[in-house]
Amino acid sequence: TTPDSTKISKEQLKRLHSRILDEISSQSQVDKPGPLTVPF
Amino acid sequence: MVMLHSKNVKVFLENTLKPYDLHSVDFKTSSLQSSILLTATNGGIMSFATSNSDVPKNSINEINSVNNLKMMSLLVKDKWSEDENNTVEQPTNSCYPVEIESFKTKIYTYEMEDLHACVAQIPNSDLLLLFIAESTFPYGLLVIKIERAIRELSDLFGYRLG
Amino acid sequence: MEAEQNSNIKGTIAFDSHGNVIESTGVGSTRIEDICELSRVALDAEGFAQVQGDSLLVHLYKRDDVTLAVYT
Repeated sequence: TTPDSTKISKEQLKRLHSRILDEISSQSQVDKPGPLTVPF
Repeated sequence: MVMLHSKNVKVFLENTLKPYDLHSVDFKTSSLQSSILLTATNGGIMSFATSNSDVPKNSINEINSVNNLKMMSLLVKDKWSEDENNTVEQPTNSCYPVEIESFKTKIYTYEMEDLHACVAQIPNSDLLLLFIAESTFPYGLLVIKIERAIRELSDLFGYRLG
Repeated sequence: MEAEQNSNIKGTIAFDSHGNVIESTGVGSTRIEDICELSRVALDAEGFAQVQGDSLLVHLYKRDDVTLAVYT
């Protein structure tokens, strides 16, 4: 049996996974300063 | 008919350079080294941004830096072209097909000496977006970054040269 | 670091469906080669698994094409 001290719960794992992905998602956002094309 | 808004494109590319700082796992990356908009036709640079803000303008170092970018852009464009036309066997771990607003494109990752490169065609256009980062910047994260950037480039979907 | 609030965590690796690293920390940074094996581990219906290594236990959770491996 694996000692409890080496385990992390499924909920902790799920939460950590979510936090990582949420942080990556928010930090991947790129601000667009305005239209990237102009008519001519 | 439209043309690129040079200033806004430049600022957009500068905005893509920002690093990651994940507090949840204490993981940080460096900034991208360069973010480049190049032509899919001949690898010419339309616009670029780099993190080397400490290089004096109009200096020899800046000229060398730009020349290096030109060289890397050409190399990546050639490799991209080769991979796009290789219908027989697509590399799997370095090619990510993505769908954005019903447009399809592919993200490729390449190793360039001690750098990580990631490139994708802006959907339906003659333009490629190229990210160059240090080798400590994970490929998986580079792919996520470029995909998000391309989603913001809908203004350039369908952009044709000449 | 929030993850260190659980002091059991010795390191992490997050990787995508192509086996490319998204992030790595602690012992995870020195065990990137584990990805090949970890990506083949059968996950349960909820996306979880555990793998016992030499001195480390690896907890796996996959969702949205991203697998998180936590070493304890």
